[in-house]
Amino acid sequence: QLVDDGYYDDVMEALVLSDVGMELSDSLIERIRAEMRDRGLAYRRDVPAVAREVLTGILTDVREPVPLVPDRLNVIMLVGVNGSGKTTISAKLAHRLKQEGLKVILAAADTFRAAATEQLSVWAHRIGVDIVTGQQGADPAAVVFDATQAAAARNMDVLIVDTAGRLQTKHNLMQELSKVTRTIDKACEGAAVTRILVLDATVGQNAMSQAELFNEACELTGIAMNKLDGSAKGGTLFAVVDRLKIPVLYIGVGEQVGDLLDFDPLEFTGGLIP
Amino acid sequence: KMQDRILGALKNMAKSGRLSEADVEKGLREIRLALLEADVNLSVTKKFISRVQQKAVGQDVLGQLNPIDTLVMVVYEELTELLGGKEYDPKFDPGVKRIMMVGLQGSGKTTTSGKLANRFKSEGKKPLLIAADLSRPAAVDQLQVLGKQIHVDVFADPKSNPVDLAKNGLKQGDKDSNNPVIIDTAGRLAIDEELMDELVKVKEAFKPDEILLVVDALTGQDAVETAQRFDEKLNITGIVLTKMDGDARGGAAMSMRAVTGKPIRLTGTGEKLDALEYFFPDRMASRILG
Ligand SMILES: Nc1nc2c(ncn2[C@@H]2O[C@H](COP(=O)(O)OP(=O)(O)OP(=O)(O)O)[C@@H](O)[C@H]2O)c(=O)[nH]1
Ligand SMILES: Nc1nc2c(ncn2[C@@H]2O[C@H](COP(=O)(O)OP(=O)(O)OP(=O)(O)O)[C@@H](O)[C@H]2O)c(=O)[nH]1
Ligand SMILES: [Mg+2]
Ligand SMILES: [Mg+2]
Repeated sequence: QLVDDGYYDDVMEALVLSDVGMELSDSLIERIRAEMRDRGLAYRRDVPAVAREVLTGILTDVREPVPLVPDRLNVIMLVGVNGSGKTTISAKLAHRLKQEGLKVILAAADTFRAAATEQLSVWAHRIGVDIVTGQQGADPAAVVFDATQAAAARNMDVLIVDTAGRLQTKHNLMQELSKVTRTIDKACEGAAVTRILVLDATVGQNAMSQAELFNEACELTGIAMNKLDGSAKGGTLFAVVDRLKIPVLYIGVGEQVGDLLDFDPLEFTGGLIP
Repeated sequence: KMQDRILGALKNMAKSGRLSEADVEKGLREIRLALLEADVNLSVTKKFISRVQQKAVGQDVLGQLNPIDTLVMVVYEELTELLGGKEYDPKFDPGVKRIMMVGLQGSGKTTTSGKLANRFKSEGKKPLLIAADLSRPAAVDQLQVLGKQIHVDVFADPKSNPVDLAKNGLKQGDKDSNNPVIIDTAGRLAIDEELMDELVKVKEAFKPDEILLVVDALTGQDAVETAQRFDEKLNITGIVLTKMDGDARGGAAMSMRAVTGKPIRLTGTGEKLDALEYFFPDRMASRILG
């Protein structure tokens, strides 16, 4: 069957329903049409492959992620809005890196939410890694500073910092995050620091505001998208990556400690455009 | 604002100040775009726009002198109506005795349970919280910390299971004449049949007056799937929209209301236990329209 406007509308709707957003979906359809024309393709069956190529292109046109550096302290900081999955991803990462033979320590820098420290401590105990905690209500930057000292003293390979959830519009909480970032940079001179924004796969168009404002507060080096085991497709990832060129590193696909996968752009795009 | 948006789209409106069919079309396209940017579900948006179109034409927008204001008024009224109407009263029945909290992971169920208990306490009641999330690490601790902060009893038994907790929590509540009893459950995916069946069993044991689906206001198109599945399984009585203290427009509210018909009762406006407000359809309508 020949491709026609109606078919392109259907593709557009599939993108919008996956949370890709109207504006980006519009421009993607234009790009797909242009590619189809340039390659002299005219059948409907040719569209999915071209669409996947255009979409995957967005996800691969990114900066290089910060590599883990041997023989030095590496720091991974998880940030994001409330309930996105930061604490769980902290535990999943600690588990994975421990299994790769690295010495890992966790910092429970969420000193605000009820039982946040206990939650990360339960994980630390389950996976068998050290954890540095602080009092309820303590300055998160102080807990992080203590953790950097412990990591250096115990000759750790990786320090993973879990932070409290916050909405990006809360100016004072974003300032607090910048302070934690500066504390790490000062205390771990020369360390390889990865700052990951954790996005919930169900998030809608608010993801862009989250990414921009968290990036302003703590210069993100990576993104993780959680809860992709649900029915949400996570399409807002395309607009975020297209705008900020930040690499997507991991996806969360469950609540167990092993439910963490490396991000695969082809697999992710295939989930939207079968 | 919506007016400006539509005016921008109709820059070359006929000088007569009257709208043509084509002008209404352009105006409606802008409204559709605004709703989708606010995370209203695509199919819900389509149905809404066609209703507005019928109404606009019916109200003879085409002939009026100030057509754009009329068009925006129709949109605003239609949206307020869909969200519950101007006369909507979100308050619980004064005799509510049992409330069950459900929803996806991380939506705000535990925090909202604490907020509700706090509100009932301030109304002179003696609520009981049941900690029935035995899967997420430190979930019971979290509810117990919240209970202590507001001096509300929390019934917990980490070795038990959600169904027995519901039954035994109610017995405890009867003994201590607690009112209402609020059960917090573990977050779960709407597509997880096994865990959704567990909720059905908890419902049978708890026999709630209210089952509140707690949904994050940042949610996008998936709000429809989530609301439909939880409603089909549990016949929910109401929706709570959390994290309204951010800049998300909250179109999920419109989507969920459109597909389930169930009322949105409350909104969470912060992490503190007093950050809970009743839902006002007209305020939400202007927030969604932007
Ligand atoms: N289905 C699913 N649930 C997840 C995943 N990752 C985390 N969760 C669940 O999501 C909920 C929130 O996760 P947390 O790790 O507590 O989120 P957080 O960002 O630390 O939350 P705050 O600290 O309160 O901001 C928990 O119930 C987790 O079990 C995932 O990949 N899939
Ligand atoms: N800003 C803001 N944060 C909220 C609101 N409601 C809940 N939160 C936060 O969202 C996060 C998740 O809240 P929880 O109450 O733990 O969510 P939950 O649904 O019980 O999570 P699970 O049990 O893991 O499924 C926490 O960091 C809360 O403080 C709200 O209205 N506004
Ligand atoms: Mg956390
Ligand atoms: Mg909970």
